[in-house]
Amino acid sequence: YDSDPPEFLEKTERLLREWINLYHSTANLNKVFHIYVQSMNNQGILKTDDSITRFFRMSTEICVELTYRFLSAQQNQSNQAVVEVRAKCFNTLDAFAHLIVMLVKYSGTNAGTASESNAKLNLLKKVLGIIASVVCQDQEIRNEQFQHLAYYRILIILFMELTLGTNNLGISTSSQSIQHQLGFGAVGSNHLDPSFENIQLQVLNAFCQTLLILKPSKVPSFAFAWLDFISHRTFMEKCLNGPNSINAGVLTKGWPLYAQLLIELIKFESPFLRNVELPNSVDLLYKGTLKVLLILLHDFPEFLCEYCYELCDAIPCNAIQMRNLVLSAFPRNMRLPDPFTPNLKIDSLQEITQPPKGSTTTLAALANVSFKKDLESYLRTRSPVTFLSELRGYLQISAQSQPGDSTLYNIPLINALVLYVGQMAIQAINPKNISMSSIAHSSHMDIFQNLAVDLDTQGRYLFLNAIANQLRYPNSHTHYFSCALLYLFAESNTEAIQEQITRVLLERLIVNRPHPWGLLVTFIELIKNPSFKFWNHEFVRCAPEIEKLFESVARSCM
Amino acid sequence: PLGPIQLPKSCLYQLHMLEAASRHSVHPIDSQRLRYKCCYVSAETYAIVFRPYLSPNVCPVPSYYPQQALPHCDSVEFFHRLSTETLFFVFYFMEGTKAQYLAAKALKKQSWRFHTKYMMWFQRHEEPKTITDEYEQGTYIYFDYEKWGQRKKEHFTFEYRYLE
Amino acid sequence: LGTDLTTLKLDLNSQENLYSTFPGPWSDQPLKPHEIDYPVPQEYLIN
Repeated sequence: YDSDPPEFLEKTERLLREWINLYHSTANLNKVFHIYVQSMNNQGILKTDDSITRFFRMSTEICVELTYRFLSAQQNQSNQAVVEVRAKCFNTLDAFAHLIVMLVKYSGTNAGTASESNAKLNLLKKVLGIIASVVCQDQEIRNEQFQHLAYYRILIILFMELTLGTNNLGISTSSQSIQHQLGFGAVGSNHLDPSFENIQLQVLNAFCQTLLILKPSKVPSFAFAWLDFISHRTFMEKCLNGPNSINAGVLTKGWPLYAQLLIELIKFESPFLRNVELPNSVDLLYKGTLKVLLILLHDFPEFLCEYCYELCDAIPCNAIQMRNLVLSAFPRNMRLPDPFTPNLKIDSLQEITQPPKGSTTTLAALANVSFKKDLESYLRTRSPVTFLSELRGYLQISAQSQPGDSTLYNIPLINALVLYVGQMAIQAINPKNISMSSIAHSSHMDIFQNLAVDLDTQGRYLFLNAIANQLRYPNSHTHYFSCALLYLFAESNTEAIQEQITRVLLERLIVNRPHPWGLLVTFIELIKNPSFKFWNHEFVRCAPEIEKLFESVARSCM
Repeated sequence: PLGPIQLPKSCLYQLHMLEAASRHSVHPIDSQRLRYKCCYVSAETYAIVFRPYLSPNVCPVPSYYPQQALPHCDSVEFFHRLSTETLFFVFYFMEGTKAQYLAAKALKKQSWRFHTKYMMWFQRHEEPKTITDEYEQGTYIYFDYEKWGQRKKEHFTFEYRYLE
Repeated sequence: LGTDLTTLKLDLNSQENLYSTFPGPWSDQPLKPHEIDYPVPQEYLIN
C-alpha cells in the first residue's frame, strides 16, 4: 500500500466524515445520498476499480483505527463502560456499514435485470473481500492485540441490512437522472428490493465465503466473533430456515453453506479436543459450539440428520458428548418409543425399513480410493480372496502424514467404508428382513469380521466407532448396524473384541446426555438378551463402579 | 486407545492467538442494532416492566425495581396484561422489534385500531352516526403521543380504505 | 464425563425455537422482545 497517494487518504477521510455526519443528522438519507455519491464521483473515487477498492480499504482501516483508539481509552471493564465505548464505536462503524449497504443497493442500472443484480453482488463481494483482507493483515500486525469489534460490527450490520429484505432505511428513489448518470439504478420506489430479493442466496453465499476466508483456523483471533456470527439469529434464519425449508420437503439451499462453516469450526477445535485438558479459551469456544449444536438439535434436527456423517468425520473420537449430540438428532415428525420399554420389538417399528437422510451424499471419501474396485468385486463375488488381508493396509496412514498425532488410520475412510458396506448389505438383504440371522454369512459380514479380528486395538476402536456412529434414530441403518455389532459380539472368538465392543458402547453411555436412541436399544439388547451371555464375561466385573453401572442399567430395563 | 496428540506448531500458534482473543470477549450488543430512540426515555412504568431492556445506555433505576426480566415477558399473554399506556409506550419506542409487534397485537385485542394514514391508534367510543360504504363518522378516542394521554374526538371521519 | 448440557442456559423443553432469541454463545440471557428485529408493517416505523 505504499503506493497510496496521501491526498487520496485525505479525500477518503473527508468523505467518510461527511457521510457519518449525514448519517446521523439526516432523517431521510435518500434525499442526500445521491448528492453524496455525486461528491464521491467528483473526488474521483468511483472512477476506476482501483480507486473504489482503495477507498473501501482506507475507510475500513480508518474505522478500525478509530475503534482501537476508543477501546484503548476504555477506563474499566464494567458493563456500563463496555456498552458506552461500544456505542461510541458503533456511531462510526454503523454509518460506514450503512454507506456500503446503500452503495450496494443502489449499484447497477437497468432495474430488474441480471446485470443490475450482478453489479450489486460484485460490489458486495469486493467490499467483503477488502474487509476480510484487512482483518487478516491486522491479525498479522497486531497479533495478541487484535480485536474483533470493528470487523464483526461492520460485517454483522451489513448482513442484517442486506438480507432482511425489508427496506429499513426508508429509501425511496427520486431525482433519477443523477443516479442514472452515476450508473446507479433509478426506477420506482420498489426497484431496490425485488432485484435484491432474487439474489438473496448469492448474498448469503458471499457472506459464507467471507466467513470461510476468516475461518478460525485461518484467523484464530477472530474465532469468537466468527462463532457469534454463525450463531446469530438472522444468520441461522437465512441459512437454515430459508424459503425452501424442510417443511416444504425441499432442503433449504443454505444448509450446505452452514454445514461447511460448522465443519470448519469443529475441524479447528479438533486437535485441541483430542487432549483431555482443554485450555480455557478452547473450552470457551467448545462450550459455545455445544450451545450452537444444541440449538440445531432443538430447532433444526433434520439438518443434523442430513450432515451427521460429515460432522462425525470432523468430530474427534474422544469428543463423545459432542458426537452423541449430533447422533441424537431425529426428524421432528418421528415419535421414538422409549428404549427402556420391556419387550420393545425394534423390527416391528415402521420407520425401521427407511434409510436415514443424507447417506447418499457422503461417500466422497470412498469415491477415488484404490481399492474401490476390489471392494465391490469382493462384495459381489468374495474375490479377490486377498482383499481381506490387504484391507487393513488400505486403511492405515503413515505416521509422517500427521506429525504428533498417534492415529495411524484414515478415520473418514474407515467411516465411509463401514457405511458403504452396510448400505450394500441392507440392499442385498432388503430392509424388511434385517435380523441377526439374515445379516450373517455374507460377504459384507466377512469384511466386518475380518476387520474386527485383523485390526490392532486402535484400528478396531475406530472400526467399532464407525459402526456405533450408525446407531441413531429408528431407520434401516440403525437396525442393521445394531444387529451387526451384536453379531460381532456374539460370534467373536476372543474376549478382547467383546470387551472392546462393550467399551465403545459404554463410553458413549456414561457421558452426559443426550444419548442416541439406537445406542440405548443396542446396549439394552446386549445386556438383556441371554444369548449374548454378557454377564458371563470377566470384564463386566473389571471395576466395582463399572459393574454397578451395568447393574443399574439392567435394573432399569429388565 | 488413540492416546493424546502433540499439538503441531500451527496449532500452538492458533492456541496462542485464541487465548489472546478470549481476553476481548464478544459482547451481546456487538451484533445488535442500536436503538437510540428507545433509550433516552425511561418513564416509571416502562422501567418497572422492562428494566433489563435498556441497552446500551443503562439508566440507573432504584434498586427496588425488578432486576431480572419478568418470566414469560415475551409472550402475547404477558402483553395482554399490560396497561394501555404501557402498550402505547412500547409501540412507540420499540419500533421494528418483536416488542412493538406484541404491543400492537395487545392493543388490537383492546379494540384499538391503527390508522395508517394518521399514524395513530384509535378506538370507537360510540356507535357511528352515519355509515356509508366510504366512511363512518362518530366519536373516537385516540392516543396522543405528544400529550401522552387519550383524547376524545367528535365527528372523526374513519375511512375504510385505510383500515389495516 | 462431558458437561450437563442443561446448565448451558438453553430452554431445551421450549416449544418455541431457540435460535430466534439466542443472544450468542457467550451470554446466558435469551434476547427479549425489544432486542429482536421483527418485520413489522412499514407504517409502524414511526420514528
